[in-house]
Amino acid sequence: GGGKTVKDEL
Amino acid sequence: NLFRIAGDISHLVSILILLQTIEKGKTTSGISLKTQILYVVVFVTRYLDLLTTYVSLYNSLMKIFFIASSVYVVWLMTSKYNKKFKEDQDVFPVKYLVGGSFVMSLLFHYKFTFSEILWSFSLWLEAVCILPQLFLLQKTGEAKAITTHYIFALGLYRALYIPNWFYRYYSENRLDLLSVSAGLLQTTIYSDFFYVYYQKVLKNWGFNLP
Repeated sequence: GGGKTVKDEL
Repeated sequence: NLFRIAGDISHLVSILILLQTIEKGKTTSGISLKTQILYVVVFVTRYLDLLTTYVSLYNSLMKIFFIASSVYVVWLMTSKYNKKFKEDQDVFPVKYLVGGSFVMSLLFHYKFTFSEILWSFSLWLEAVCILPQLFLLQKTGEAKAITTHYIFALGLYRALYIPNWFYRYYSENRLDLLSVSAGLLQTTIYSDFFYVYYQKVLKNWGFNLP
């Protein structure tokens, strides 16, 4: 899997 | 995915409701200035990555909108309409929310860097920053319906992010435990409000039936 975070969210 | 889009729309709608309420009524009565100032802090600390990372045009525009609108609301409350209404009941001790969020960000973060700590801080602060508003609502008792619609839309946004995170876990193998924990806390804080809101809406609906 890719990165852990969801920083592409708001 | 659908949950994420619905969540973002709900967030957008909540702010439009708030702005509409203030501009139409020319008063900020019943709105917690403390919560609104905390939102400025949340958005500014979360969206610092606007300067460093580009995700998409949509993402950047939404971030700019949330920062700008939160600053605008605080300006409306403190400058434009402050003479018409003085909020004596907005007295929730905000320092515990800020202090608690700061401690949580020191305990839970992905990297011990300035921006990562601030990002974590913004998640925890967002989770609790509605408390002064809910506290004010409880103190003033009778709230304007429109204020409750605002809080509902605002709470719904983070609640919709939860199925979105489930979806992303299964489809992208992505799991952000920090966001999920803070998001669950946030939705829990809203849950009592959701219940009351649901009851009232149902009740009113029932009364209006022919």
